[in-house]
Amino acid sequence: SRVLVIQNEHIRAKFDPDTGLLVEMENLDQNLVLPIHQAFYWYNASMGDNQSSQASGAYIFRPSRQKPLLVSGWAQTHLVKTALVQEVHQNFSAWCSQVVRLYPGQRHLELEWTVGPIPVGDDWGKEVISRFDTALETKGLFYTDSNGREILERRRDYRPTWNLNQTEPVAGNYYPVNSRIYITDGHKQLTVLTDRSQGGSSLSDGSLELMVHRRLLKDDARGVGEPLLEAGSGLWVRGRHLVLLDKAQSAAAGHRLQAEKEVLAPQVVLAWGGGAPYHPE
Amino acid sequence: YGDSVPLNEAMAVLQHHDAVSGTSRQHVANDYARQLAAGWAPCEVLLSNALAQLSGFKEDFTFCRELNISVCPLSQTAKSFQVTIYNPLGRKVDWMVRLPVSKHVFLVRDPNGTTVPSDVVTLPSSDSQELLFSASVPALGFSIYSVTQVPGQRPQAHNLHSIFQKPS
Repeated sequence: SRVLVIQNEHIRAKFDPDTGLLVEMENLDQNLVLPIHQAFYWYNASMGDNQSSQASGAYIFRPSRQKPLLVSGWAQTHLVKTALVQEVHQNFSAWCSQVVRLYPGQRHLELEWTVGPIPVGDDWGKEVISRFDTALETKGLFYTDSNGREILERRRDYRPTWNLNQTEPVAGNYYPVNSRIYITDGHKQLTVLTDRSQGGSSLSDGSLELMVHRRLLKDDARGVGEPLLEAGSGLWVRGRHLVLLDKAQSAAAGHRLQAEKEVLAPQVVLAWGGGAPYHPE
Repeated sequence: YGDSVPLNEAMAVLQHHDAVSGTSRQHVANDYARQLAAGWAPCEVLLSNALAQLSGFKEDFTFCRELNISVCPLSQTAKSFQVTIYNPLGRKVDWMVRLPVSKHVFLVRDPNGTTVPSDVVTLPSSDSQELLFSASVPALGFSIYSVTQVPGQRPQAHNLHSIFQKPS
């Protein structure tokens, strides 16, 4: 069949044969199937407008419009399958690519994203996100962690401690994600683990997004005195999102154990070998 | 002599919200990175001394800081080398090791000298290869694997499927 599939004993991931994008994830152990569309988008950073002169900058995230633009609706793909790894290499653009990976025994999908240098030749600052869209009926709720320990429930356009008059429909719903963000319909849960702190949100039911990189052209007048604009051609950044699909009631065990392995990952040290014994005897 | 104080101090300086969230001028962000990098070097000596004492052999340990972009001069040139994997978790982990290597076939042995399955994968849209093997590492401990190049053999290509043309 033309459908691109990678799988191991626990997980199967399907990719659209025409666009090369991820379209479905399956937890084989629990017979869970979730149609899921993952792609990269970018918000056009505000330089100030008639509502407010506030620009997007180091302190402030303020996109100029609610709808982000797609980096690309299709990817050039390569499929690699060996006994020890199955991976789909996706090339979205000159400055955005990703490898979707499965190792034997792994209970999550590894998305290694590489973003940058972000082009700003069009004089638009860009705030790049990875967004996962599903049909989960999440009723405006999503969950983000606080320093990897406490999970906080977030409700769109709402604050538990005061009556919010939402003036920033995107940025006003972004929260810090130190290690994980998830959405659930009470039966299935989609969790994304991060390898560093990122901004994240769920701006529509069934959707989940994480900001991976930014490059802006105007200072936000909060004290830094320069835009968030790396010198030269700009930085390119590589990181990983680990995607877990579980039953809602058993999801915590999965993401808590995996997040520990992510944060306290093994360290590799190399040596030529054949060194002298440390102890004389 | 190794020393972790410079790295401790760099981490202490980087508790400032500017370092945590990037709300600083570029030259300040560059200086944060400089302090961290300066702290790594003496810390790597400290780790090497600890590994030498614990493993019982004085090795010239090498820390490849750019494994995430498949750069590691030692594994890319050596015909044989050792891989020490340290696990900071309080439980045993199985972990897939990926190392950039030259275009050859390699034999990987575990700490007991038993050969473990390994693969060499050619990274699409680049001409570099990575050696993969699964390592089992004890809780709060380390395992030492040995890697040896098998002369005269070439890795088989694994790229099975490529979509180049843009869909209609």
